[in-house]
This record gives sequence, C-alpha cells and structure tokens, in this order.
Amino acid sequence: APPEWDWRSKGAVTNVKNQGMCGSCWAFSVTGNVEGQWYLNRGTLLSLSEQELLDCDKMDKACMGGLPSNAYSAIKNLGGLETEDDYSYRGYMQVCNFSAEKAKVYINDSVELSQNEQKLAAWLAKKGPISVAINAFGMQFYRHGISHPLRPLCSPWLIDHAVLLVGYGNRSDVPFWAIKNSWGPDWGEEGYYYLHRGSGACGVNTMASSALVD
Amino acid sequence: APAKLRDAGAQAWEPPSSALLGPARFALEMYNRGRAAGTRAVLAAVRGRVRRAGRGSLYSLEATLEEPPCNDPMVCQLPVSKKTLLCSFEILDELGKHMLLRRDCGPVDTKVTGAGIPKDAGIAHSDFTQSSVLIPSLSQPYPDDKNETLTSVLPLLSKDPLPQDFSVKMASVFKNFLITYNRTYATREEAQWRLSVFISNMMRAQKIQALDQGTARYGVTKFSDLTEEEFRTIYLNPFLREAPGKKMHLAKPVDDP
Repeated sequence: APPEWDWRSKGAVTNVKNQGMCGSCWAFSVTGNVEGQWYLNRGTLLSLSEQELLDCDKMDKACMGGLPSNAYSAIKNLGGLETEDDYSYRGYMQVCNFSAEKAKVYINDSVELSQNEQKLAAWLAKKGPISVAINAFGMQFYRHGISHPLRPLCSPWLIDHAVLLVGYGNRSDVPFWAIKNSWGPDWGEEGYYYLHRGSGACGVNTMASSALVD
Repeated sequence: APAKLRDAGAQAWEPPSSALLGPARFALEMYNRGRAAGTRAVLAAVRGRVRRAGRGSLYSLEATLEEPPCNDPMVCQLPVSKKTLLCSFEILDELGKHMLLRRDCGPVDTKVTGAGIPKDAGIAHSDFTQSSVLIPSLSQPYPDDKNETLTSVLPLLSKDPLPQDFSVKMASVFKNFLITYNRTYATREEAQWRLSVFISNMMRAQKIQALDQGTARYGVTKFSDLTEEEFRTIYLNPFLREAPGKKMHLAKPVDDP
C-alpha cells in the first residue's frame, strides 16, 4: 500500500452528513461506501439516500440499528439506491416509498474484507472507501487528534458504531485512519475522526466490508 | 455523629447529620429527576464528610437509597422488587447553591452487608480520591487549544483544593457550551440537571484523556450534556454486535490478478 492515501482529495467522498437523533450509522456507512464504489467504477459522485435504507431495508431496524451486510443485500434486492435529493433524510422511519425508476445506482455484490490492517490499507487505496464498524469509546467527547484508547477500554468485541474509512497516513509518525463519521461537521475534526492504525484499535479491522459495482 | 476533625492534614471533618440533609436532599432530587410520584427512590441513610472548597464546601456523601418496587407494566417492563442502592455523591455548596459534581450508584446486597453503609467501612483519608473538574480551557474553540495540555491544568489525581470560584467557572464553561451549540432547556430544573450531567461528563472526558495513548484531545462537544446512557441509546448501534448479519464472501486481495 502507498504510505498514505486520502479519497477526499480524489473526489470519491461526499460532504459529512448528520444522522440526527437516530441510530442509523449503519446506513451512512454503507451509502458512503456505495458512493465511493459508484464514483470509482462509474465515474460520478452521487450523494445517496440513507432514508431509503431506514424505510425499506426490512432486515435492519432503522434508528434502532442495522448491519452493513444486511444493507448491501437490501440494496441488491430493492434494485438500487435513490439519491439523497430524491429520497431525503428524515432521521426516523417512514413508510417505504422507494421507486426503482428513481434508483440512480445499483450494486452487484458485497464482500467482507481482510482483518489485516495493511491489506485493508492496500484495498482502500486501490478500491475505495471502506465501511467499517468500531467501538465508539470516547467519541462522545472527541475533539481532535489521533485517538488511541487502551484496548480494555475500547474492546473490539463491543462494536457499536458504523463509519467509513476514507484514507490513512501518519501524523508525526503516528499512523492513523481517517474516518468519516455521520454526526455532522461540527463534531470532531470537521466531522472526521482519526483513529490509530495498525493496532486493531477499537475493533476497526473486525467488520470491514464493501459493495462491488461492475 | 458529633462533628470532629479527622486529622489535621485532611482538613475534612464529619459534620452533624443535620448539616448533610441539605446536600443529601439535593442529591436525591437530582437522582429522582424526571420520575413520576410513586417511582421515586427514598433516602434511607446518609453519612459523609465536608471540606472547604473555594468559597463554599465540598460534601462527599455515602447514601443508601431505597428503590420502590415496580409492578406497573407501563413503568417497567418486568416487575422489579424493592432494591437498595449504595450511592456516593460529591456536591459543592457555594452560597447556598448546590452543584452535583459526581454520582456513582450500585446495588447493595442487603443480605451480606446489611442495610445501609457498613459501620466499619470508615474511609481512611488516604482512600479518598479527590475528583476535581476541568477548567474552561477545554471549551476553548478548537483551533487554539492545541497547546493546552489537560493534565497540566487539571488537579484530577492530586490533592489540590478545588479552584477558587469553581461554580462560577463551571457555569461559564457551561454557558459557552449553550451558546456554541445553541442549546436551550424547557425548565430551570432541566437546566440544573443538564449542568450536573455536563460536569460529570467533563470528569469522564478527563479520565478518557488521561488514558489515551494517542494525540487525541477530549473535552466539550455537542454531546456534553447527554448522559452516557442517552448518548448510547440515541446515537449508537448495539445491533452491530448482537446479530451476525448476512454472510458475505471474502474479497480477493487487491494484488490478485
């Protein structure tokens, strides 16, 4: 993998979004991944709808939580994702009013990625932003810098927040993952969270996944 | 118990119980905030110590609370029998204004230890961990607090006295927070409760900061007036670790032709 990479400067990442008072991080993580896949495979960056997943993905629980792997499957079964503009975010579940005619993107499949962080970095640099799930320990009060909680405090077994890896690099020799969160641009570093890379911090390597677009 | 000075170095003493009633009642009020009549915990016993802090007094209370039984399915999903909790509270009383600094509660196994605070549990001063709170530097706007190092301004683990005008400082930090995040509360009681949550959160952020091995900075964020439980319930996703989800096949390595 290259020593550092950042898809934000390569046009593959939309602006930071805000899930509001809803446990819909899983939907934002997956749409962020599909936005990147569509851009890298089809050449257009579209901001995609999380509300469609909240309303129409019956395997998951909308604001009570969901799983990326279920969401990819739902997108495939539904026939694609509408754009944010066409199916805008409300932050609570409504009746599903997805229409296939309005779907602007589709996915062909989804894959589970390696738990080796070097391989993850290589995959990210070549294939695009990655959906991951982490333990959100400390994030309630995170302001900036590279977070590296003690392992017992941020156990990889207590995963409770889905986010998007958009890049990686080093800051004064401290390796980091650049992570797009969905709590709005007025949290963290303009909406981004920086987490130590290479130590499996907070389980960042345990649930990495991506959609595939032919 | 008669008021007496424990030892000259500690400058803390055990006041007569009547002096504890004010802070104890405030602590109970905070504990029962938002509960309907009939579901509120009651105070069974209280003991504590007080020491000078700035212009006021810092009370460290050990209280036994009795949680009422609950059989109303509208209030609790499963019937709850009467429960005894042992709580420790730290309350700052400045010019008659109370401020809850810390609250820790846990069940007491009344069968083993008997009701209330075990007699022989006297807390030697050396066990007493002084918890203090952050100074406004945490709420500096993000770009220019880079050089602030929390530990250098925070007497968390030391025995230093609380900073002067502590409540004034905390009120100012909280006001900063309200302005920055455009926060409003419906009632004065709600605002008081949120202030105590805010202060408690600052202590949590301070501990997280002290234990972080990276370069991250923790402090005031837009979630600083939410309890941990509220934050977890509203913003996080426990489903992620509960359900396995659909099985996906493993991606090919990127260098696989």
